[in-house]
Amino acid sequence: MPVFHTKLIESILDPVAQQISQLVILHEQAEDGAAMPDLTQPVSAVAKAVGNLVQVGRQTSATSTDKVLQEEMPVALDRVENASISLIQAAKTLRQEPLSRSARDILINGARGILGGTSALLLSLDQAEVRKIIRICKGVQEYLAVAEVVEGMEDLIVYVKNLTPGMTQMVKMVDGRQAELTHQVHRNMLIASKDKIKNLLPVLISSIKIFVTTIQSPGKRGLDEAASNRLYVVSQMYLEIEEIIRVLQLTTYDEDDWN
Amino acid sequence: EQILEAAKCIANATSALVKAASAAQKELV
Repeated sequence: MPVFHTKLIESILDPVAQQISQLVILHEQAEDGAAMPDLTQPVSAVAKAVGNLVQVGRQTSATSTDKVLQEEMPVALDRVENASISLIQAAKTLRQEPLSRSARDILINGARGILGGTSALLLSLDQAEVRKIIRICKGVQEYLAVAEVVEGMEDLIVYVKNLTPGMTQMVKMVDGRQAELTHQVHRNMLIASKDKIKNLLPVLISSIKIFVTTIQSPGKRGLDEAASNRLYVVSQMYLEIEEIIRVLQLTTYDEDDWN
Repeated sequence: EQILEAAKCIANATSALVKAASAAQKELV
């Protein structure tokens, strides 16, 4: 079962997560433990990498227009920084007392903290990307409602011309997103909704065309039916986009889905 | 991109640290 939400985050953090798990098992099995080697050098390499991440992260946070990201990122960075301080403390103690069990616990918790903080940071960045996709989705949803004011063929041409770029971009972004998810059920849900929307697009255009033809006909017979059919197609597309927005925001797996 | 690179560096550095810490324990186990 995937632990990390996207393939990118997984590729960065999964190897280190597995190594930390192994260290925890070894630590438990070794009971009193063997003397720890001097870890000052690898710990200072982590501290240096953390310093770099904090600098880049603060810059990103300060320049981002995403307010949620601006709030979340410093919290994750603090978490990574604090974990790095724990590692330095643990290495210092272990240098003096290589068998210290409490120092080993601090070391393991520090490594876990680095992993958790970095994961939170990458997730907050990832969610900012998701919000970008959602903005595109909402733009398409809003424009779908404009279908109700199309009453002539020229309006229809303009409508389709305006709807197409947003729709194309949305489909492309959702497709890119599903390919990036580690979660097969979520991927399938996005693919299904995206395909439904793609299939409904010609149906929408056709329903608007029928409405335009009907409203321009002398008796306007079947106008209510044409309007209600158009509304039905718009609603179906709106709901599918709503479903895409919902699935895009899911970050944890649902056990029932997996079952 | 810069953040991703920085995160990769942290992952690599933490990985090296954990490996070093594991080595002594492995011998014992």
